Amino acid sequence: PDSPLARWTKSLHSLLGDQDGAHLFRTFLEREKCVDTLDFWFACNGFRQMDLKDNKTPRVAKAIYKRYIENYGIVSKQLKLATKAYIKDSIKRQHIDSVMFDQAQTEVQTLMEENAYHMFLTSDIYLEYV
Amino acid sequence: IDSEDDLLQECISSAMPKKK
Repeated sequence: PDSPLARWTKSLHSLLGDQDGAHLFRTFLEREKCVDTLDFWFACNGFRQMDLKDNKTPRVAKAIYKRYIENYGIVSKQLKLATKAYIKDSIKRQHIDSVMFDQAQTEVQTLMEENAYHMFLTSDIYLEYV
Repeated sequence: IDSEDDLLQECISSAMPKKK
């Protein structure tokens, strides 16, 4: 009952907390051309753990913004306008905060839970692995 | 000095699950 596979089906969180699960889900998303959503999700987690006193932190915030939000890619399309405006403004004013991407991450995660995660659990990639 | 891409990659990797 506590096998990795049993955990993967429990929640998106438990899938992403497992190395093999996250890897397989990433392979699936690459094929579906939406791997950026997962990379963004992990980037948000990584960013939250960064030290605000580290001079790398504002540069990482800017890199996340440029790579996923400013470019009208899939992550940008999934986010609410207000969420994007808030992040843009935070970066412009250099108001760097550990939780500045939290709302954006939640929006992407909700869509991932509703769509990609369920598609993954019925995909041939998953079924072959099982 | 690290490029923005390297910093981003490092940030993503730091959050990925590690082998148990």
